[in-house]
Amino acid sequence: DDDLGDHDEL
Amino acid sequence: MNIFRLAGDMTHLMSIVVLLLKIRATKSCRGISLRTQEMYLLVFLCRYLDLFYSFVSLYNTVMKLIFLASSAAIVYYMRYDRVVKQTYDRRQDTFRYLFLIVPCLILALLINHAFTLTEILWTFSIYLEAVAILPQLVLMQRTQNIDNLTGNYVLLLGTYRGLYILNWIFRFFTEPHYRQWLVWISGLLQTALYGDFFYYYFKCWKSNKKLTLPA
Repeated sequence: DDDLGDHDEL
Repeated sequence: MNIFRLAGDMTHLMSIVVLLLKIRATKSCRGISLRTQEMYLLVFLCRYLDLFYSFVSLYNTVMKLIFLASSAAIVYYMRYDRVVKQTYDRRQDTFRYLFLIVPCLILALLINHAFTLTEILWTFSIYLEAVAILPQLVLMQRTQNIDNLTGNYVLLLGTYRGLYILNWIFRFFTEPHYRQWLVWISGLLQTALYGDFFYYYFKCWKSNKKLTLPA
C-alpha cells in the first residue's frame, strides 16, 4: 500500500 | 500535475476569491451558509496536518496555506465582523452539522487506508468535504433570492469537483499505482450533489431568469 500514503492532491 | 488538476485547483481558488469578494465588497454574507464554511475550515485543518511532516512541492504547500487562511478568514468575517455578521441568515441556516460530522468520523474510523491519527483525520476530511456543501444547498433552496455572486460561488465549487474527477480519470490511465477508490467514491458523491444545482443554474441562465432552486 505504498501508493496510498502520499496525499499529493489538495 | 495534469491540466485537469491545475484547472480544478484554480477553480477552487476562484470560488474562494468570489466568496471573499462578495463578503468584503458588499459587506454581506447573505445566502452563504456558515455551517458549510465552518466544515470546509475543519476539512482543511484535518487534511493539511501533513504540512508539519511532509513536503510535496512549493505549489502544494502554498495552496494549502492559502486554503487554510482564506477559509479561516471567511469564517471570521461571518462570525465576528461587526457589519458582515448582521447579514448572516442565522434563522435559515439550521442544518445540523453533527449529522454530517459524526457519521463521517465513524466512517473514517472504520474505512481508511491506515489506522493512524493523521490518516484517519485525512480520511475524515475526504468524507466530510463530500457532504459539506449540503447546508449551503439547503440554504439556497430556502432563500428564493440567490444573488449572482453566491450562484457563481457554488458553480465554481461544483466545477472544481468535476475537474478533479477528470484529473482522477487521467491519473488512472497515466499512473499505474494511482488507485484511490476511497477518494473516488467520496468525490463522485460530492460531484453528484451539485447535479441539481447545475441543472437549475443553466436552466435559469438559458432563459435569462434569476436563479431559483425549487424547494
